[in-house]
Amino acid sequence: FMLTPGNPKWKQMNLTYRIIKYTTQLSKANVEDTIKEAFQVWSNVSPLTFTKISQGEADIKIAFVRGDHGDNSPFDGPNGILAHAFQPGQGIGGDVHFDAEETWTLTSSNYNLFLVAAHEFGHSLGLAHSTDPGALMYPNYAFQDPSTYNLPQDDINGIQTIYGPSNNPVQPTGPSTPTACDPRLTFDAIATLRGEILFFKDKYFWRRHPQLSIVELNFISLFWPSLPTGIQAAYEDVDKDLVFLFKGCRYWALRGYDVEQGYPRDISDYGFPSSVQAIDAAVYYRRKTYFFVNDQIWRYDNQRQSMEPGYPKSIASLFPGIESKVDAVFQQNHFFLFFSGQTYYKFDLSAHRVTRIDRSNRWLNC
Amino acid sequence: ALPVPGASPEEKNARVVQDYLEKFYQLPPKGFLSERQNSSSVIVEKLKEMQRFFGLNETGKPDRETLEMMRKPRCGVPDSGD
Repeated sequence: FMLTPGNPKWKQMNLTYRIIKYTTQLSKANVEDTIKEAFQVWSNVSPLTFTKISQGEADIKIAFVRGDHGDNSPFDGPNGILAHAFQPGQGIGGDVHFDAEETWTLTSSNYNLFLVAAHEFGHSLGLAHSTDPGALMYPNYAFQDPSTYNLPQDDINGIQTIYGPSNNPVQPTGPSTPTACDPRLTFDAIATLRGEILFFKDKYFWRRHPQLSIVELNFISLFWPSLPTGIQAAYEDVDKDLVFLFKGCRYWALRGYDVEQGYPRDISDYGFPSSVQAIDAAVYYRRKTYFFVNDQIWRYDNQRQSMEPGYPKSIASLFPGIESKVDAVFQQNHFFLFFSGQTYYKFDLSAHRVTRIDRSNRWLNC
Repeated sequence: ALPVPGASPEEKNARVVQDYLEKFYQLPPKGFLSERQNSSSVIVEKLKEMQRFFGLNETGKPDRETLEMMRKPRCGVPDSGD
């Protein structure tokens, strides 16, 4: 996190706010509820309180304005700059302006007012932008579901550096963004997608570009707002140009970056018995889909569309050298790349043996 | 950055970069520095500062991933300085 240069802060903990100008795109009640929830993100983790007033001079004045609105920081129309805010202080200090020419929503459609407002209030309280891509104070917009929003630890650390800990007897904590080169890094699931490789972890995924071998971290919800976090298994069916994602006994299908209609569905579609309630990893190869569940493997015949007889078998019986639980797996050329904990095993499907063992995060250029 | 009609892709990208760095990395607006200074050293340094902030390769050049980052919707508060 970063504090605004000069470390400006409010002297008083009990702040007032006033909504001076509303947007015509949402009802007044919706705007007021959303603004209140956005302030609660900060009052939940600090000694600060926020009270709405309707008359007089408030500490934090909020307005939806367009273009050049007299503060020497003109807005730029739809997209681009969404909003801005001023550091703590008198007059314009603490004030928040939203670009009235944006489409403001309460949903995953661009742009969700709650997330932008909570971010701007961070500036009103003295926070600058964070370089942590998972932090609320990261400069770029990234949708996350407001109903399950949990302020990241980076932002909690920032606001508590300025105003001290929350008065709650139990100090609130938040999620931390996984770091690619953390040697303890493990993956939830991995799948290829039209040449890219997607590495899933918690509410994030790294996207590795094939040629450039650049790896970028994104929220799952930025690309697929309807998907849950904590994806457990994933595979690409290259013949159908679909990627299947699994969590618990449900699964979704992606076509490129679109979620297919009619999902989620139940994994019993594949013929799993009800005793199988979740899948650890999955991979598709030559019209067969391999599912890894604990120390067992199931093989699904995509042509016959049924589980093959004689399964499940032990994983080691099909893939000698793969002895521990499989977290994730993907196929590249004639190799299966198995990931278990912080280690990956390169299994040669022709030689039928492991030909390389290395650290999992090598795939994130570490 | 408002597109300039008839501008080449390179000119468009240069405008995106200039506009972004002026807004968020305190690049002095064109005309405040001699053309030579602006085009060679200050822009490269500011580009590297932006790439460092976003964890990109610090090439000092407006490469694809840098331009992609500059086009993402964001907050109007600068990433460095007041």
